[in-house]
Amino acid sequence: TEAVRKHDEL
Amino acid sequence: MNIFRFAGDMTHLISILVLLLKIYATKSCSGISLKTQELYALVFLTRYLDLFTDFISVYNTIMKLVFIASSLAVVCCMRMHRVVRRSYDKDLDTFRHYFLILASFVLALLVNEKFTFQEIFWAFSIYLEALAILPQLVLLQRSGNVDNLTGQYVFFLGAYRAFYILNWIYRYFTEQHFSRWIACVSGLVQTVLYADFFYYYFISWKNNAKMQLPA
Repeated sequence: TEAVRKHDEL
Repeated sequence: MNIFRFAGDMTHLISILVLLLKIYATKSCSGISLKTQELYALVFLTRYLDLFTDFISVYNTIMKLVFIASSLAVVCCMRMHRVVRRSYDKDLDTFRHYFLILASFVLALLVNEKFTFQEIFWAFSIYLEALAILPQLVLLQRSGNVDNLTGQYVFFLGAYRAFYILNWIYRYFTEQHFSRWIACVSGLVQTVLYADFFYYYFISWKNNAKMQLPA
């Protein structure tokens, strides 16, 4: 499943 | 984290420090668009909804708090501070920024990574940030002359996203499945909007003259 990627950028 | 992104974040931080310096040192916000500051506060509040749910790193959390706190502080100071608010160019800062908010929100509903509350607001904040500088650039165009600190503020604010573009290129080549095309396209538009400002900023720096924007 396409886990919603965390936004690791500001 | 890579050097481009770190340089971008530091440049962004410097732009905020220059803005705070200008307002607190000169006790004046002339040349600063309150509408751009309000848009930036909205950008950070809608982008960092995951502040308490997703822990990325101490650095990430601290920077998010600094960006949110500083943008709200500037807006409050420009609205409330009895000395500072008198220097606000109210009659020059007339850009209808509500249209920018509406356009960004509609676009975020149509184009987002996932149709969830958090992702829609994240895309909204990305689109809004690309347009947030417009009231500020229009205000500078109308006021003609740009004081040094304001010019440096806008310059660093534009430069930070240019570093992020290098960061996305770097990550594209070094990480599998790296795709941030929403942020990339929006970041490109954002940086291009500064193009003419960068040009006049460079001219004024080369001639060591005061920065003039053509009326």
